[in-house]
Amino acid sequence: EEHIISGITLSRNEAKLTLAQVPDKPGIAAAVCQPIADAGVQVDMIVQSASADGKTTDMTLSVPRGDLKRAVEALRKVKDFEKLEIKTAEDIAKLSLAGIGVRNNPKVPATMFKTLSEIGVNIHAISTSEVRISVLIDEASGEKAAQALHKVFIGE
Amino acid sequence: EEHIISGITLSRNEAKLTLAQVPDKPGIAAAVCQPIADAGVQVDMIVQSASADGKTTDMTLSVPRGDLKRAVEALRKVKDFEKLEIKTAEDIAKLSLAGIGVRNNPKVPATMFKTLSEIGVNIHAISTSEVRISVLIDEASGEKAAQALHKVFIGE
Ligand SMILES: C[C@@H](O)[C@H](N)C(=O)O
Ligand SMILES: C[C@@H](O)[C@H](N)C(=O)O
Repeated sequence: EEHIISGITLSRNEAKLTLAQVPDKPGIAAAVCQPIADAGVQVDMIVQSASADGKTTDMTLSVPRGDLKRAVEALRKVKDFEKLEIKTAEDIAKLSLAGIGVRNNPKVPATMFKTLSEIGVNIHAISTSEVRISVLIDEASGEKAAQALHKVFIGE
Repeated sequence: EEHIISGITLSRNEAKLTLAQVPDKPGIAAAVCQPIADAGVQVDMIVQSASADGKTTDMTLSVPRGDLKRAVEALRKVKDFEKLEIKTAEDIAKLSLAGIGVRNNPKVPATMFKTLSEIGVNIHAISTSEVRISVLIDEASGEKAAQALHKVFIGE
């Protein structure tokens, strides 16, 4: 096989916050991430899709569930961000598929996403690197999602 | 220092495609990624922020520049995707900061984004993992962006 899946990890106790329609211009990503860092909140995923309208885009951050409130408060203190639309969800888990050559095997993410859809698990956010695909899903689905991926990719 | 930045990589010759407002329901991510995989196109970044409106969200993929056309054609062939709004850009580079403990140091992404904003480089997309932060930027800014990060994080 050209890819080796080395592990499936389920990280519970996550929360997500999504900043809706931030201006897509230099300085915004820094303005979002600095106050959260200054508040001492760990940030696991930072996910930003490219702008579709050429003016704004959304950003999603995942943080430990216990830090969600503090992260939102830190953002609200930023001048210009008082009216920022921030959507949050607390019952979130991060599910990751780690392996060598994941990038060179585009069928791997396709199969991962298909497997989750077949058991009705919605993928809230996606972030990939050369050796890992991570998704945010509802924590309530975490166990069955991890088991389904295990069956498909590790085979037991 | 609590973090060790092990490298800064600039990957030129990238292209991005953004699918605007896909339905945020199970099966969509698979329906996007499967045809592209079947067309033999390598997919480097898959980035999806969580839905802000609860119904739709955007997805951004980065592919080798030479494969952009083939990726778009593969998507257009999918039933239901003929009218899908797909924004593309060809003059894209991926800039990555790799290090140990990047996640546990939220100041690292904040500083990376700030450094880019200070030289006027717009961040089109962001994807993070435990040990790497990757952004998509205009290829024309790639060299100066990499040098700026090098100066700040590696110090020369
Ligand atoms: C949206 C945000 O990433 C913006 N493009 C920036 O460069 O900071
Ligand atoms: C948008 C897409 O990721 C969708 N939520 C899915 O699960 O496939």
